[in-house]
Amino acid sequence: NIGQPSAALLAEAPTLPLIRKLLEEAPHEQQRKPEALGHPMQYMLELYQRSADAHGHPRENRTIGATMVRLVRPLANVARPVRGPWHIQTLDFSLRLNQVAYQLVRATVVYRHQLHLAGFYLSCHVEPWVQKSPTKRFPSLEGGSPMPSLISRAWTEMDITQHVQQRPWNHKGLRVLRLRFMCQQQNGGESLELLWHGTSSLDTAFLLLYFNDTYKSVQKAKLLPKGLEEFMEKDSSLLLQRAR
Amino acid sequence: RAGNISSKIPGPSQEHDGPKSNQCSLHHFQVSFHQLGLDHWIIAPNLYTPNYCKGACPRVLHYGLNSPNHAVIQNLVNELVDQSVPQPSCVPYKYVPISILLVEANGSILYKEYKDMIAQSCTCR
Repeated sequence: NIGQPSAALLAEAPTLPLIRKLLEEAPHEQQRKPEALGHPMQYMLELYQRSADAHGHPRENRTIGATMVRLVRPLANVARPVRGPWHIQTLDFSLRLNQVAYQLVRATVVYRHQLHLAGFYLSCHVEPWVQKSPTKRFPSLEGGSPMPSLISRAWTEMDITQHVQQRPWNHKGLRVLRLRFMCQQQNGGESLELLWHGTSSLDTAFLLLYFNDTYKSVQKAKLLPKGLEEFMEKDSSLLLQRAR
Repeated sequence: RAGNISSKIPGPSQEHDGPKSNQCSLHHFQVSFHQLGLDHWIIAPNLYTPNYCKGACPRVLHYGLNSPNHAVIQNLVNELVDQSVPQPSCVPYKYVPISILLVEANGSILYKEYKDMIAQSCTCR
């Protein structure tokens, strides 16, 4: 059976954590991984190479600070009419509860702070979408920190942990995080509307959610801000009891 | 009674334990995620080195095997009391994790460190 998917074999031990993960998260056998997932995939490949060697061994000096990092891409984007020199995209991100217990340790939004489209330079930033108060900024930025950090020439990673943790889960265990991706044209000229046509938000902004295994961080849990405890998954209390 | 038992314990012998090459030890083994049927969602790494433990456990479990007390006693039981009780088995002792990059069914990209995925040493227990 070399090369054949092993779903039947996996199904024989559905309660083991790894097997459960494989059964729940693996795409169907016919669903091949896309050949190209664009810039987000490239970003995660670089993150992987910084954190593990070619054989998959985690590097001792890795700075990732979590055992799991999930890149979430926007569900869809809605482009608003141009307001002066500004172009605004509304991005929705679906955040869902995990089946297994993990604890969020950090959430960031990664975006291109500078875009170069058809000869035009755009300066961009991300804000939370706030109804009736479009100019309100991230709570975390009101105090002056943390500021966005420049990851490379192309990408900026900004901490939004506080903003994410302040949003309660709805009764279905779902949460949609809405952000605004705003770009300003640096050198005037043609309408941004035309420039933006055909540009996917998937290539311009995405979320990174950093998690740790709950059972690993049980002893640290009391040191975390209370809000972060909301991210303990449904069965985390059971795991905590077992750990005790 | 311990004295009586110990007097009956023979020392390590090649005849009983088999040739040294057949003794419990870690064996290098590499497999691709394609062979495991998981390459349709695992991006990196391409190869996985789980390794495995194989070989006979010696009658006298020396210190380097990290065998627990229970294994030592089980060996004595097998030797002196009841041979239907099996000798300890050669199994992994320490593991190291592996980092995997994968694409989830919903299109999310996941970096995850899975614990206990690579056998690093062996023991008899």
